[in-house]
Amino acid sequence: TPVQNDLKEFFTLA
Amino acid sequence: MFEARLLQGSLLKKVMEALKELLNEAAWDCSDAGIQLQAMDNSHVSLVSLNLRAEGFDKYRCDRNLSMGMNLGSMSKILKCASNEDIITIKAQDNADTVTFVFESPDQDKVSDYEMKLMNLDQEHLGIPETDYACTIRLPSSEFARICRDLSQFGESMVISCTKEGVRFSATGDIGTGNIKLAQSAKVDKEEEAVVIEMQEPVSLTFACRYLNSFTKATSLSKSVQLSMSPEVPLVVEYKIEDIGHVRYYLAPKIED
Repeated sequence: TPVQNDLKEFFTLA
Repeated sequence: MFEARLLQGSLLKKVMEALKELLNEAAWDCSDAGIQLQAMDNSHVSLVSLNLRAEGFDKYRCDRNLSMGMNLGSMSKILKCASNEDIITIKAQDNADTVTFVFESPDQDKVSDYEMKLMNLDQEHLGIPETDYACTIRLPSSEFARICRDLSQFGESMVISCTKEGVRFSATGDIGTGNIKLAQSAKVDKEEEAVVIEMQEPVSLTFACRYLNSFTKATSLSKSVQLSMSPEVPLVVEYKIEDIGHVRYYLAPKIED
């Protein structure tokens, strides 16, 4: 089953 | 001092509806360019980015950059007090701890003002990389809302697959499987009714339906919506707001473990 990712894996804290 | 006057107050009411299901609170960052808001939902799975340009306001003054932390539930209650025809003004003194909303009826025979306490929010700001998306799909916003509503009955995840033929939305679960295929519109007579697909390469991604449904609360803002996808990066769902700005939702994909 597909696992939900967290946005922070894609967008870095500016 | 900060003061922004919007003749079409109904837009701000609709923006409120577009935000409040996903976010409990957010910082409204005001500068002389306009108002910006960026916040993630509590689970850090989705992010909302709002931009309202200064020139879209009837009157706009921002002497010093200002970040106003607001409880969106409270703000929503206040904006419900405005009629759709009202002119809405947002104003605040510099480094104030309250913000005032003024609602003027079109013939000025009724003027209301509501003052709300501001919050100190330590907003973490995310850098969103400029992306050249593999697929962008523009479709009627009511169509997208219908697809999300219908398919979320079948499963908690939706697969969005884009090929040169068209885009397919699928969901599967205990009661069965649903597939909706939209073909690229042949003739584009009415722009906002069209399905327009631009594809660099085919993409197929899986997303949680509940966030997609929350995004469609913005449907009343625009007749069309644009989805942008690339392999293994967050989906972007964008609704334009007349000629003043946009609201963009970002949603992290679900990836096979």
